[in-house]
Amino acid sequence: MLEAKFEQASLFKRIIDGFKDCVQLVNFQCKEDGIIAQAVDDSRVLLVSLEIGKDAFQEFRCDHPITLGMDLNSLSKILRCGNNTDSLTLIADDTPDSLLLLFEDTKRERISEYSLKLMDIDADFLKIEELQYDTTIMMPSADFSKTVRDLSQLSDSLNILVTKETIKFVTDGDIGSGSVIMKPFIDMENPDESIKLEMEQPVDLTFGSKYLLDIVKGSALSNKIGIRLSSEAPALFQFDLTSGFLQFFLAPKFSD
Amino acid sequence: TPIQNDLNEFYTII
Repeated sequence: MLEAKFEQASLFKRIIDGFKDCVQLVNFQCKEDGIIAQAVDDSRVLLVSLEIGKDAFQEFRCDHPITLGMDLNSLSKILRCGNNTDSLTLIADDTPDSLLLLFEDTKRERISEYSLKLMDIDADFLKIEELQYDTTIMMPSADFSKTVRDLSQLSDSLNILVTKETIKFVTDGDIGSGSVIMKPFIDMENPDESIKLEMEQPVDLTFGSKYLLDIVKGSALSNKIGIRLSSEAPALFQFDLTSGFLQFFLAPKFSD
Repeated sequence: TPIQNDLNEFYTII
């Protein structure tokens, strides 16, 4: 039996909105310590890894491990039916063929109940090795989002270069070129506005703009984004939850 | 033009 109650439906909505545009069919694995999911996009370039720890829920109970195979388009339709401030409880039995979603508006004593048919999804699970990254950046997710959206207009590739004191985003396309340069700084009054940079080695990596545009949709989950880069491995973009995270692993482009 | 890698080049399927 699974009973997982979000204090506000908006959290689960923001989580699903954060990655529903790049993957469609996803297995959610529910265990006693929370819910995890992994899915790869159709082009096998972007991997999404989600962990919602039990502490992110107002109440959480999962007696036996359960896998919930869901079509995110269908799930989104149902999530739109609830109000953001409603509580949302996910309920499933031990061998479920559907998931019950219960929205409760306690002030108005209104309860809405939806059932989502589950699917058997045959998905590969990729083993992600713990990596030593060359560079770790922590920055406001809004700044990263704006930079990606701005520069992506000019080209289907975006270059991220990091040296000791500088993070540089560069694009060069048919209509012109652009760059945004940032330097690490600490904002004492608003720590979330700070930009932190830990650099072991400089990096110069190129990514597909369309994948970065998918990744920045996770910005509604957190004011900050962690970006970990290595010249030898996919980049890791991470949004932290109060308990858990939404991670995107993105394979770089290489010059031929 | 840079070529897009896919994740299979980096990770194994388990």
